Amino acid sequence: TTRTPQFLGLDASQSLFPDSTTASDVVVGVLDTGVWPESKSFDDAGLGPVPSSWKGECEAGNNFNTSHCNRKLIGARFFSKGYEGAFGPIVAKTESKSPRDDDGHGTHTSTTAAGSAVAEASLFGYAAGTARGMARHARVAAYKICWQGGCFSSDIVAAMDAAVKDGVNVLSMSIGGSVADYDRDSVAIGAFGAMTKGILVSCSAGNGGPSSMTLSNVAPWITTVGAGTLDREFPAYAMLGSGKNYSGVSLYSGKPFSDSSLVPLVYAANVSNSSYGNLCMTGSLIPAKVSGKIVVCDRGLNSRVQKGVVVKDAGGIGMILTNTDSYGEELVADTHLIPTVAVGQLTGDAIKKYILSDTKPTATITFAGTQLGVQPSPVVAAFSSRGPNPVTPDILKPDLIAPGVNILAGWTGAAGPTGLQEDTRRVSFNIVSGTSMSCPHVSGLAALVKGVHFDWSPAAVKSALMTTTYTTYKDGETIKDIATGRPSTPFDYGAGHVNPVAALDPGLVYDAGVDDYLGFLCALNYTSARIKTISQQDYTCESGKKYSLGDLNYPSFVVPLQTASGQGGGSSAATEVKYTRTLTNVGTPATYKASVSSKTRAVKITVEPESLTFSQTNEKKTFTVTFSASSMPSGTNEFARMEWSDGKHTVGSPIAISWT
Amino acid sequence: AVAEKKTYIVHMDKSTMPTSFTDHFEWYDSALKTVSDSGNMLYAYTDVIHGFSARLTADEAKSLESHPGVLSLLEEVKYELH
Repeated sequence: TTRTPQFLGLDASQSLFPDSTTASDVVVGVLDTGVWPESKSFDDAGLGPVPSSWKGECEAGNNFNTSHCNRKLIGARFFSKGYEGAFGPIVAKTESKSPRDDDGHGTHTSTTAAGSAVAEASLFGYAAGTARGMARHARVAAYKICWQGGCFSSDIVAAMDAAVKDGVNVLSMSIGGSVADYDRDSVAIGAFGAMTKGILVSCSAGNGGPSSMTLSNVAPWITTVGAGTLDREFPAYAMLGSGKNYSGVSLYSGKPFSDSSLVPLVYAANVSNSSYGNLCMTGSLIPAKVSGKIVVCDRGLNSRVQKGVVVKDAGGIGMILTNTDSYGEELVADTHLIPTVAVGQLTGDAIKKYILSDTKPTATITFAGTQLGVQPSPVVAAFSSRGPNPVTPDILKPDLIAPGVNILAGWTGAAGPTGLQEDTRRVSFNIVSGTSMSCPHVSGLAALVKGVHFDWSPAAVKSALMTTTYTTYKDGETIKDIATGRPSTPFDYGAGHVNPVAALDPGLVYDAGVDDYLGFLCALNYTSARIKTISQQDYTCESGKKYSLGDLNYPSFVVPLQTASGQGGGSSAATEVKYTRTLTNVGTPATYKASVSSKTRAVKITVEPESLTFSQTNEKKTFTVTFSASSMPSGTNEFARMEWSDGKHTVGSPIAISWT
Repeated sequence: AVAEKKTYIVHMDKSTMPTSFTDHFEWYDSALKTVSDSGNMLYAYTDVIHGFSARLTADEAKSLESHPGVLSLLEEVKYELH
């Protein structure tokens, strides 16, 4: 990617990161749509031999042979039996029955995680710079599990099974399915198996935001990644006949309008016979009313770029893509086939008002390239799925956020940047958005941490990434939510925005192993058979033992409270909840002091002991957090933050308190 | 009428494998064959889970669920790119 290395402080802190020898022992496995091996991001110059522990393969198939792998792309496999079982045999004319990526998504995610550095990368000149993966010295193994018809669980589990056997260290999975209990969720089960072998599994949180409880991949042994913006935008402007000039974004690269040529402007809803005409669905526009005009289309239902094609097919010459209340002011730039500017809801409403008020509305669209240094940044992406955790509300998810908006990374040569069949353009890099893009950022950063601390467990790496995040801007204001324009909460950003330089030296970690997660399953009252389905182990929860979800050694805290019945939800009757956690010193001897910052008076939070002294590395110390809460109306959420600090390190944990 | 087949992931309790089987693949195959003559195993899983996936009718799946050593059956789920 371009820009994210600078945005995350990777470029400025090169000396802190592992040299190519150490880092290149780390293998990132990416389960996705496959790989485009010709991408320069898979150049293996400077990399030593493939790690001797690697047992993976480069599987030959349609348009792909074993020589497509090298010392960078060290593995490539494909899993299609489940897909073919449901859809019938793969037709080689339409998709490659091989690891080859016909879609682009898999090449984008794998190069984001661990692509080599490529100078002078850009998409039609946009987002120009040196593109590199987060762990640019790490090796990549691609596991193709997604096909034109979707990604099937039997193939996904087969790929996870193979990746574990092959010897990956980090698994990156930018996919999601419906919410299910952990023993009914194949990704959660597969991830548990991977975790037991020391593999960190990083998954996308989903794009169901800004609605609450829209998360996927929420098992506590998974690292769940939401999305935020960068300090980069691609401004474009809609100039109206009224003289008003509105800003939006665009990645359009074709012939622009001449600056002075105002052309007729129409709202799609007014030039269609369809009840959903405003959405510019295929065939919905009346060519006689659209020809030669700029069309305002509302976002939703069909893809953003498809709307441009619909306008073009009806004879339109430009498009203003307007957000509705589902998307607010979040602007997603696309490489449209006709001049297009995407604008927020407020701007969209103003433009529609102008169309209504003027007998001959006109407009033109101009493009302003790439803008850096945009503030505030990051902001939580509107599409990023939000908590509370729909399966176990007691575990805070997402775990953290990372860049996932307008990310430039490698792309397939088999499809255009819009993914539309009509798009015959071919690009080496593409700019796309989604938690699919934020997930491999964290996967790559986890590989970086793993390169420095090869002996750390997946939970320790995850803890390092989570406890070193930031939740405020330099001016002290909380990271904003673009969906509302207001400060976001841990239900939006989890522990905060990833900060990889700090994650290399977290000071302390909340470690957890298989037994901790088995205890968590006991706290969920899982039977031995259900536990075995997940863990492949015979494990019986101790009958006399009190298991508590809150005691899982997790780097964040959720306190679910019941509103006292019959007290009108406003009683001051206090509920006391105690959580125990254990910190492991992964730094030098030091004394850490606890502090809690909270804006709520409804909950008193105390930490005992308030100070922990570690005299050696790997020493463990236990502490208890007590939450004394008044009753609040059902649906109330309050947030706080706890930090342990020795003056050099800050080990931060978000706290969410919910009354139901 | 031919009953519609769907893919199921079958979770097996490897510790209960009868000693008459030399390896778990053989055991998985035997379990599958007891419910379906035409049962086609898609994958045998060995590392992240113990079990296999196969195309089965609903009746075959129900029957397999009660077979000794079967922990659970999960119907195929479609995931989407994010």
